[in-house]
Amino acid sequence: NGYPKEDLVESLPGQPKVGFRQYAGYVDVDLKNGRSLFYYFVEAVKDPDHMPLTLWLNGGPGCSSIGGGAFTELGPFYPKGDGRGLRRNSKSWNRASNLLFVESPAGVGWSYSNTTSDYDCGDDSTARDMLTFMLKWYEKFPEFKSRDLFLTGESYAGHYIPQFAVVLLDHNAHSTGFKFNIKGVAIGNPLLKLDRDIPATYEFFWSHGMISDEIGLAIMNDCNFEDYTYPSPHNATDSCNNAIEEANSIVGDYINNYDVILDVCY
Amino acid sequence: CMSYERRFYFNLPEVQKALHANRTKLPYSWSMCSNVLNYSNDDGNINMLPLLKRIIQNHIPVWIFSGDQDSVVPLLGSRTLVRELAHDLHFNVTVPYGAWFHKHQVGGWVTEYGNILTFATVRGAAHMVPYAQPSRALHLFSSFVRNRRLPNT
Repeated sequence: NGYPKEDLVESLPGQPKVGFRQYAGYVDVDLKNGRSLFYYFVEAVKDPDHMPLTLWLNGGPGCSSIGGGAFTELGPFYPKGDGRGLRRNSKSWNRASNLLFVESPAGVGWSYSNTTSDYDCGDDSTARDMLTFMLKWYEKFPEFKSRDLFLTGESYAGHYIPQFAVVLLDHNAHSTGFKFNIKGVAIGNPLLKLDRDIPATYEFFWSHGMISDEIGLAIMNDCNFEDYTYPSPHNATDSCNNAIEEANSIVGDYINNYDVILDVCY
Repeated sequence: CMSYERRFYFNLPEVQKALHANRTKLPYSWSMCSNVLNYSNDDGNINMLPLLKRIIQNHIPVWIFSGDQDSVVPLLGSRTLVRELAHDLHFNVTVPYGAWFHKHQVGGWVTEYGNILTFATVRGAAHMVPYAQPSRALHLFSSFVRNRRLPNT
């Protein structure tokens, strides 16, 4: 089927036997600077030749799509308890789609650049590199060029994915040849707009009984998040700052903010 | 505790070899989040709603989903932002806010605007939705790629 034989992953150490194929390797996005992105591709369990392609990016910025997405969340395997093997994820999303995970931008996971200044990056350069990545990845997997493409991710992928989607749309608008066949965008717990997402944290603490009425109301009444810009401290009153400090202290270190009812892993 | 197991596994030389990874022998070990990036702090402030609007105007369905146990980017903010986006696009509610079901249990709550913009929660899920609720997450994803609504019965 024209897939790159050199990227075929025959079997991962300690991996249970499976019926689908996996590929992994590098795609050079800038030969001059030596910038290269690492990918991991998993075929769908059934009928991979007709299933769509889904790209998944994790958040951060700068966190691993392969470590987080593929091997912890929605990929076909989880690490075993001793860290020396893999166990099957029976609810892997490759039951519904072919899956593509990319370490992006360069500097994440095994993606790298030979030019130090490439590690000074941001949303714009990440999206442009991802466009180059996809065009070159399709050269490795030409069969997918016409396949339905879904763009997905979580957290800071709320930035990565929409900006990447718009870069692809711009490409489509200017291309007389190949066009990306984007069929959907799905993002989970996405950072979309900081001045709304930040106060939501304290509303969540308050509405879930994690902070008192007094502190919750103080934050909601005394803090103005509309002009919030990270990393500058926003123009807040002493009452607001004190309430936020107290809220964070009450929630404490024994609560995992990413999953507030999760037990601590000692 | 999977983060410890994952870090151990990915730093095994035989795993990197099997994955054709680390071909340049990087001077640091694999870690979940990068220690070498100098990512622009300012970019976190960019408002994504205009971009989502443009994506939708290109007739591409957008789903925003939220694990309801996450306090870092909680559903309370995402839900409001999706509603504001729908308002900006002059969309009507096409699926009124209500529960969706998975295996005879409530999988979460969902609403849809303009037949193209969906907001859904995943009950009992955290920031990493597919990790915390694998079965419900797969149901949501399957519905998304098949362009089907989440079941309300």
